[in-house]
Amino acid sequence: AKKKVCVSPKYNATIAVPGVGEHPLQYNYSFWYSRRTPGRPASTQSYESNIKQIGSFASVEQFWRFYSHMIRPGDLTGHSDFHLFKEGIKPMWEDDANKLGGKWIIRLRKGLASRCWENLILAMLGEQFMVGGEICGAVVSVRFQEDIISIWNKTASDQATITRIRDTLRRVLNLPPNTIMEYKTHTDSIK
Amino acid sequence: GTRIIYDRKFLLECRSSPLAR
Repeated sequence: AKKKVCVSPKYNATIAVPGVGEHPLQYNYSFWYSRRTPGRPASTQSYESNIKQIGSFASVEQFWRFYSHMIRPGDLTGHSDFHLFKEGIKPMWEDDANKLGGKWIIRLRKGLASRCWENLILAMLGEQFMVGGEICGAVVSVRFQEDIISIWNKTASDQATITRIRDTLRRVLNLPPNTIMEYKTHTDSIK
Repeated sequence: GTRIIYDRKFLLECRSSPLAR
């Protein structure tokens, strides 16, 4: 009898692995990019279809190979976002890893996004937050008058984790002392 | 368990490695 070979989508997926001589990261990550079409409603479906995965990496060197070729957030125009999430987590509230979570949001005056984004993602990739597996990913959102960076975590009810993320953000971003930081749960954002 | 921690300075140094190009 002929045997049918089933390829599950799970096994078909490409998982990034560190190359020989490269420095592995604690987690694999994926870069995503999204750009909102002006005038379109931001429904879940249009959000998902607007978001494009750029690629995944597993080592420090692979990260730089992506990042060095990417446009800096400060040079983006229009309503655009870069997302850097752990491989397997979609940068959406609806993802299982995110649905009970929340995010720290920092609004930045124009001109600061590129430097802050780089410092944020280097801290995340280097495991500087020290909150176990709580971090899901980070986003930089380029808007008309200001830019926004955010870092998402799994458990919005975990006060110790949220405090630790905030303190690490203050340290690694070297923000002006009057910078306002706001924590939002994703269930609040949906409302 | 053990976690792989890198500081900013080390990550930036890796950028100039031939493997990062």
